[in-house]
Parts: sequence; structure tokens; C-alpha cells
Amino acid sequence: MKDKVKGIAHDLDVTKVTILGVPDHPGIAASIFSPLSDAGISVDIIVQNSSVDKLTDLSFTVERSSLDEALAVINPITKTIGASSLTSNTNLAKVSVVGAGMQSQPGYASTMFECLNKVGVNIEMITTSEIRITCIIHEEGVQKAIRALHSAFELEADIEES
Amino acid sequence: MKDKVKGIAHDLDVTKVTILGVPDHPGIAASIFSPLSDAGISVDIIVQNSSVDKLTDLSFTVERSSLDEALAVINPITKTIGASSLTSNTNLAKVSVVGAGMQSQPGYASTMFECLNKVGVNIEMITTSEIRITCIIHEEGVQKAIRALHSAFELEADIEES
Ligand SMILES: C[C@@H](O)[C@H](N)C(=O)O
Ligand SMILES: C[C@@H](O)[C@H](N)C(=O)O
Repeated sequence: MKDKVKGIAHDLDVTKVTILGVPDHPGIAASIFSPLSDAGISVDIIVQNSSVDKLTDLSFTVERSSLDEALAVINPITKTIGASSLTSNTNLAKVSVVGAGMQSQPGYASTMFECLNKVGVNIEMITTSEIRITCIIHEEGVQKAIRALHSAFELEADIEES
Repeated sequence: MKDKVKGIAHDLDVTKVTILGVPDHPGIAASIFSPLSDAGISVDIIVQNSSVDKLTDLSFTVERSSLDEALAVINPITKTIGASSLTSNTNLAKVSVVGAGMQSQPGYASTMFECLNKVGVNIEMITTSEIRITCIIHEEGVQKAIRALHSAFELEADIEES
């Protein structure tokens, strides 16, 4: 079942910003990301899970060099939209299993998660698409995560950075 | 800036399962998704945001026809891993802006979010990759969301289902 996997990608330049306790109604996501794009800040991944009691958390990642600027933009917005607080973490990395049509055949995500567990790497965030299963992890786990994933998916070498 | 967008995709067969209050340590994601893949259940998207006080929520989507089976698998696991509860929602749909290299140029996500806000569609979940910005919304908003997104990104017609 490893035949749909093209390779393992990783990115060491990953900084996460999380806005906590974001009110869950139309316009909130727009009021966070429009100012970021107006400031010319490139956002890599965006993750929002479903709300509980009408509140949710909204996370996004940027390159480390964009963090100060992103926080300067987001800080006032956090108050305007009535969110409870803002956190950021620069000690993260991204590892992805890259393939095609993986969601139509069970087992790829579980293989990735079992593999990270085997090497003691905690999964901080998960986001997926048809061609990519992405986990955000602590940066110190990246090398062992990549080696373990190559072995679990029977691959030779990294396909690419990020 | 619309030039990187290939089209708008949507999927009406979207059922979400959320496991709330999942302990955030290695092995938890594996213990949720291995039984699902052993049962032959195909999972579409998986979303996990970062934890607060060592707890997070883990959501995934399946086709409606797989919900009963997925719940039968996940119900006992919810207790075994010490999660607090389990919810599911079958009234959802997925809309995605599909393109290439969108994360390197700011504005695509904010355009999508502004657009959904304009037609009063609430964004329930967000997940992204380099080639796709995906929002889970309530299914009754799908038609107006698709029309509005085509117009916002100056596109002719749907590229594909899901
Ligand atoms: C939380 C945020 O995504 C909100 N639901 C919105 O539609 O903008
Ligand atoms: C919550 C879950 O992703 C956990 N952090 C794990 O590594 O399995």
C-alpha cells in the first residue's frame, strides 16, 4: 500500500501563530487574513477545527522572518474580533507524506501516525489534502521523523524541501 | 492575482466526526486512525489544531455511508484514550479554491474568506495545502458559496467534484 506515496517533504522554517477563542461567525477569518495579505505576509498553512460553544482557535504558519510583522498585524485584531488570546511558536517543523489519491485507500495517515509515535515524535497539528498528509512537529524531532517515514513508506530519499 | 487559481471544487458528501478533549501525546492519532483503516474506512480530511492545556480536538471527514461504521470504531476508542466526547455532523459540505503556488502570494485565502463572508456563509473548518484552500461549511450554503467564489476568482465553471 505504499505505492501511492511519492516521497516525504519537510520544512524547517515553520512558525505558528494561534489566535485562541475566536468567535465562530462569518467575517472573522476574513478580518484576520485580509490585513495579513494587505501587509504582504505570505501564510503557508491555515488550520481551524470546528467550534465548541461558538468559539474556536485559528492557527496559521509563516516563515520565521515574517513573525514579528504578523504579530504586529494580528495583535490589535485579536482584540477587535473579541478573541481571547494569541500565541506563537517558532520551534516547529513540517513533515508531509506526499502522494496521489491517498484518501481513497485507507492506511496512509495511520502509517504516518504510527511511524511518528514509534520514534516518540508528538504530532502538534494535522492538515491533509488529497495529495499530502502534513504534520507539524517540534523541530528537534525532524531528522528522526524523516528517517522513520522514509523507512515506513519504503522510500529512498527526500523528494523536496516543503 | 487570480491567475494562480485553476477552479473551485466542492463535495456534498461530507460527514465530520470530532473527538473532543484528546490527550496530546504520541500515539493518540495512531490509536484513532489505525482502527479506522483496519476497518477499511476511507478518511478524507483530517484536522487537528494545537493543544491547550495538553488537550486538543481531532476531526476527520468520511462519506455519509461510512458514518455508522466510523462511529462504531471510534466510540470505544474515545474512552480508551481518555478523550472527553465525540460529535458528528452530516449537514456539511466542502468547498475548495484549487490552484498552484497560492501560498507564495498573499491574498488567495483572504479573498476566499471575504467572499464567503459576503454571502453570509460561516466557515466551520479550514485546511490548506500548496494547491488547495479548503473550507468546510454548512451544506445549505454550498450553491451560493460556489457562485460567489467563481465570481470572486473570475472563473467560468466548476473544475470538478471534490
Ligand atoms: C472562525 C471563522 O472561520 C468564522 N467561522 C468565519 O466564517 O469567518
Ligand atoms: C493529538 C495527537 O495528534 C497526538 N499529539 C499524537 O501524536 O498522536
